Amino acid sequence: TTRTWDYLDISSYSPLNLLHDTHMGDGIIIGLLDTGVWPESVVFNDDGLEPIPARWKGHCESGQLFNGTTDCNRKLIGAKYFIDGFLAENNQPFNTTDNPDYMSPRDSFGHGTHTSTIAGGSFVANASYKGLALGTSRGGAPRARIAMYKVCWNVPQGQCSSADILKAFDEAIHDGVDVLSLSLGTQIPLFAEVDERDGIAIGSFHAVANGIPVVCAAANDGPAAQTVHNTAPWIITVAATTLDRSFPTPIMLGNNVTILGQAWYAGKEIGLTGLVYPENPGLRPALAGVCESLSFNHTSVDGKVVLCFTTVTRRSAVSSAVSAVRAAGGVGLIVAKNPGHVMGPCGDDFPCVVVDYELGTQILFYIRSARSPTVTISPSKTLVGKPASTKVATFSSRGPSSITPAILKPDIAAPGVSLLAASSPLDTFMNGGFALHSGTSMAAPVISGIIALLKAKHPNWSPAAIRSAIVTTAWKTDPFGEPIFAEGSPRKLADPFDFGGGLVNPNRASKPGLVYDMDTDDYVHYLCAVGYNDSAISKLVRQGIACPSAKPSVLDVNVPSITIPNLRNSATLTRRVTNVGPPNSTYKALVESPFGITITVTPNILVFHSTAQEISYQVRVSTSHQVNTGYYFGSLTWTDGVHNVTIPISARTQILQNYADEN
Amino acid sequence: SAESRVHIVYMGERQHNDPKLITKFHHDLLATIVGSKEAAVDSMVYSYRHGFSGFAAKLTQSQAQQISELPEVVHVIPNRFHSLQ
Repeated sequence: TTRTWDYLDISSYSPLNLLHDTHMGDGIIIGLLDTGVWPESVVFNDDGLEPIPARWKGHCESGQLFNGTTDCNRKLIGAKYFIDGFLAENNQPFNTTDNPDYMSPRDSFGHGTHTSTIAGGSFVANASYKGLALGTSRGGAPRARIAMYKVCWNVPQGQCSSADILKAFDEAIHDGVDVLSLSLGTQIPLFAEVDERDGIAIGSFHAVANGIPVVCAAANDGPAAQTVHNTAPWIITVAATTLDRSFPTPIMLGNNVTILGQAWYAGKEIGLTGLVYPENPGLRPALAGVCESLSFNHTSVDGKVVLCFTTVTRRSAVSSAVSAVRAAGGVGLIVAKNPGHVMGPCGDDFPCVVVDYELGTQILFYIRSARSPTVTISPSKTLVGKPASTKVATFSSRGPSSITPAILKPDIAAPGVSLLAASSPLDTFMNGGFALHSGTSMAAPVISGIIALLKAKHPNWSPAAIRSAIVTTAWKTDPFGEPIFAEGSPRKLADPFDFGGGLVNPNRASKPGLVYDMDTDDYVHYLCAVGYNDSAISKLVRQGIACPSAKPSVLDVNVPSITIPNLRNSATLTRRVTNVGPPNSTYKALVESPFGITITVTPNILVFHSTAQEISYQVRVSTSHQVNTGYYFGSLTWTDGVHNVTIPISARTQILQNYADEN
Repeated sequence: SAESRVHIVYMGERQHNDPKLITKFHHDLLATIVGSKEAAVDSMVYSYRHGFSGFAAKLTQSQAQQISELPEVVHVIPNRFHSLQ
């Protein structure tokens, strides 16, 4: 949060942007379902805030080490905790000795404090993690109010019961939050929306029906395809990108070659030290140098820096290597691995520096060629701006949706790698009140903060209109015009299954020109299209619903994207746009067709005037491919010369349908 | 199968605007399955009554099956856990 908002062009120093247009989100209430808050954190200061909005019906609940009267203020206006579902499921009291936590809204994990800072934290100057990422921390909507609904408890990974989550939704709708932010996921395979066992799809349906946008993390199961969670069409699903910021850490080899690794190392320079790579004699020498199973039987590492290699992109391999090297008396670690975007400190100022395989191999060749290889490791620095580039994070879950591939997910991307925000003192990554964390958990509240600003500017926009505004105006490149890559093996240019509409562009989202709006009828259309029965849908919306005898097409659901997972010959689909710009406007269609696909838009000019503010159009999509293909990507843009309203198009030809393509 | 586990009894949009009436309705409905008002109060974990209608309760598998067959009920779903991302 010391870089995110400048990077997204809503700097507090610039007088002309969405932040200032909306008085920084003043009056908007952001609800979060998370691990609670650390109320003493300086990010919850309420300096200069007006009284709590009169419409607010929530409150702060007292509990263990949390005084509902004194721990809340004009910034933190709601704090409740929900544990009955968690306890009832486990049939035993929560053991807070083994898992330190508080029977109150107080956060031990730090996760909820972190996400709420990102969404709506107040200004805090000189925030950093041990001097790294130094700057002014703030939320996306720094004058918005925060309401925390603690539903996750400090057991490994943080566990949140769906019974508790649903109760939090129920209360948040009653209390009057304006946007809800959930940084939670479940396990794959997923359950269908209305039958879903997680509560989020059901709770969010009712929140959205009450005009409350619900923002969810896409989850951290990437970079594999079809891993995105929280895929219901009424949810705004968020992928994670990197910032234009990194933490280069110089590794100077004894041959005077300097390599810039990445680390959060804030200790002293490790001066001219022996450098080793553990190798066994025999046929498989490299086995000893695998980070997660280091073996020092044939290598002395005492007082030296160790190089290891791993194919594991997650943090676990680094953690286990650090333990092994420290236990053997090593003074530093260099890890060669593919990028995972899950950096972390390695204990008390122990240097563990990550490099890629190419640079790791260069270091290895130096070790093998030198009689007494040496290295110097310097403290990490903070690099902001060029040449640090934007990438979709390795861990960020990818589309298409495994439940309904015709509904594009994720919807949008936002920074979610190494974000500095407040945390709990019990967070082992925290220093001086702040911690750097990564995950789609961090990307989701970036969007929630931006939605708070959009709600302040356009209080009458529906959740779907807000989603449409951010999707159709998103950057397809980084804010400086450079391409966004999607991390994985191999790294490739990002496509809609990596980042939905693209990287969120808050200023343009405030003036989208046209929106693809949806209301309950559209969601009923979706539920009929995907096969839910009349009775279930009728109870869901408390109206008599009879799905048409000719099942509606899911391709016609009015989402701001077109995704056709099974195109055979041709398909025709309908979309409806609503003018939210000047009443008299004329828009022209610009099509970028996916490879081998022909797109025809009818009409290709839309004329809006005072009595026609909503217009439907049809899109005919036909394929020239004669084999089952993968997805090809394109776009459809409506432009009036001022606004460019772009939706992504993804089409996969399936001559042979429902066919597992693994020949 | 006689072990009680938390289930969510989901009933869709609210039938009334009065939250107290909704909770009373939930207790009455649950009582028809678990045998008494007292047992219903004991087994209920939450009554969802503001944004939508439903409740969470500790139910055996057969009780969950019975309650899912009531006309007011959309679905009965087992409780499940989420994790932080």
